[in-house]
Amino acid sequence: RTASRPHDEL
Amino acid sequence: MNLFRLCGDLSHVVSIVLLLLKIRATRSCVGISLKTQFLYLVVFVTRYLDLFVTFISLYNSVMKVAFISTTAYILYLMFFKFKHTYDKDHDTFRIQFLIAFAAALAFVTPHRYSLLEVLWTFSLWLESVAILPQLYMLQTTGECENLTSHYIFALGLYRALYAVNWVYRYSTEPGYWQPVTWIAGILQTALYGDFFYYYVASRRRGKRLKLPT
Repeated sequence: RTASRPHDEL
Repeated sequence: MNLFRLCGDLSHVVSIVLLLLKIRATRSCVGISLKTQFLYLVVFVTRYLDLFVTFISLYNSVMKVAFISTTAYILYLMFFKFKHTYDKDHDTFRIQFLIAFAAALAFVTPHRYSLLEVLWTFSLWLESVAILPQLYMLQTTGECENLTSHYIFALGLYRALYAVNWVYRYSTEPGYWQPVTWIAGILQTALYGDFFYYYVASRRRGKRLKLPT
């Protein structure tokens, strides 16, 4: 499984 | 955005406000690790470079700018304005190891190999250990001012709340999967284990935080 993107956290 | 994440962010903001209050009210940065603050600036700059290429929300962008600028301001206060109060002799943790640790993992664990992704991953790993010089300093001096202990507590609470947010998102958002963020975040929270224990114990006795040395 690939990581979900884009980074929406700080 | 959920309540856990929002409270985590607010806790992070509160921690920075507490640190600024401490420095400005006492006109001194005694007990604060310049090395940890420097690492946080590196963390924020390397992570939030995406400010110029990715837009998530106004909230995210404002927070990114706020984190970079307040941390730069803290470093300015420590490095120039109140430099004479900086406790250099107790701030002796070797941060080269932390930077090497984060750099090594950044090359092994990014989602994909682009400059921004590698830097983002580097910042996650570096943030996870950036508190160590501060905790080490606290450990060698054994005691700190109330505001300083509140600052470290709020900082630890922030990542702990993020961890709850990850569990919540994982169970409610199909496809939400961030293994590197999770592992680095849990490592970061775990490093506060001892501190949390002594902090809560000192609050219950209504006394200043005191660590066994």
